[in-house]
Amino acid sequence: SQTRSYAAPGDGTIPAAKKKYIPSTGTYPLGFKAGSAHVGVKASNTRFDDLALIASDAPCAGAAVFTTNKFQAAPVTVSRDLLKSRKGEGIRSVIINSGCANAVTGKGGIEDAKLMGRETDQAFVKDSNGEDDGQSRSIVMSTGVIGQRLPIQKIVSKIPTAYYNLGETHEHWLGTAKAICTTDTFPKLLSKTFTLPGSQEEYHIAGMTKGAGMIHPNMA
Amino acid sequence: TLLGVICTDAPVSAGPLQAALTSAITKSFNSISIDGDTSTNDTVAILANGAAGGKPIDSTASPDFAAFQKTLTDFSIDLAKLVVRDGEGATKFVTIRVTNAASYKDAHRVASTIARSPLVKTALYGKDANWGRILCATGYAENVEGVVPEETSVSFIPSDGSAELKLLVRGEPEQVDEARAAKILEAEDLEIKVQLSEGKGGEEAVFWTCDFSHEYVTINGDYRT
Repeated sequence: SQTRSYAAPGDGTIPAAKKKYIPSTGTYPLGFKAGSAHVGVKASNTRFDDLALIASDAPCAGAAVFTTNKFQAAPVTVSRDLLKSRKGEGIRSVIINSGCANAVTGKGGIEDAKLMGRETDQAFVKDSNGEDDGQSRSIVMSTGVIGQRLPIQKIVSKIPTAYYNLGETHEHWLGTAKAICTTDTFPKLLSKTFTLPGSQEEYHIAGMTKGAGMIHPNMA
Repeated sequence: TLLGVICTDAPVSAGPLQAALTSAITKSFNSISIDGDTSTNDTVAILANGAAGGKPIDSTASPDFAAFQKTLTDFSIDLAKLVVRDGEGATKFVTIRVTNAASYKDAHRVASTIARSPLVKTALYGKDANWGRILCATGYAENVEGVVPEETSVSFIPSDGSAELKLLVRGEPEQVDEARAAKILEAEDLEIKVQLSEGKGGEEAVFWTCDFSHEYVTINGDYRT
């Protein structure tokens, strides 16, 4: 397995020079929540959250770009198919695990990614007694070591916890940004407000990203 | 692996949302490089729920769409830069600006080639104003027309706002003030400007990368699969 030689972002050892990049406040989009949970995808991770959930209160529009690497990981295939089949509409959430990339894992990996999305969908259905059209509504992402199967039962058992932990405060967003980190030394989170020429409203945009190595994206 | 999730409460429907993201990605996440390796998992997703109200953006032809696209592009660039700031073992944040190219694609290809050159990146780590390596990478960029050695200029743009340091002008090496070059390279942030022609092309691309240090090898030498 991949060993982490860097300190984990959540362990208080963020390099002093990087602390200036971590926001202490934020302005987050209405109707979105973020949350995380500890799974222990990597057996060596006994403390830090490694499952992240970002959710809209109501079904919404979604879009994505994906790696053009020919060995596309299972969550890439599953999420692309989801957006295609739903025409980018009716999306509810993004569920992400760190610690294992679910890449080059064959048909089993595809099933794992689908199950991860389905169980996330179920959390929303159960909570609201809402309608379940049987179609996926959750985009799935994974990051970490390549070539290993996800500990999928451990992950799905913690999806309700991530759902329960959803919230709209800065701490929720920052905690979720930490949960997607791998060898990153600091969580990457930004937010801002903006306006559009044809509206009076003030809009919000927030984003989190992760990545420190194996970085030369060519997404489409 | 690069992962990103962006959320907005603006009322953007799925089609325009995909168009805005695809456009934004070219000049942001597809314009960064840490180690030149493209992952199996790179994904950036955006959700728009319209919770803030207002007139829906249903087409890519409206002024609202153009404004949203600009906002998303700038926001994505800021997010992408954070990734470069955290490059494994990186000690420098480097902006590569390629100007006067025949097309954006050409400028982007040249910038990308420079950004993934191990010798350029190790020179930056070693604080060496090694324009020869920059020029070398420029010259082997694939499928680029209009790279003419006699018209190519290279300079460093210091992060403190002082005058650029010219290293090569129209293919001719400058007498470089090594002391000033060393001072510029001491800073964490640096911009490399490569001008490909003398006014024959007007396209420009910007790429962000980092240096290549001992620490990068240590970190990745520890990985086991």
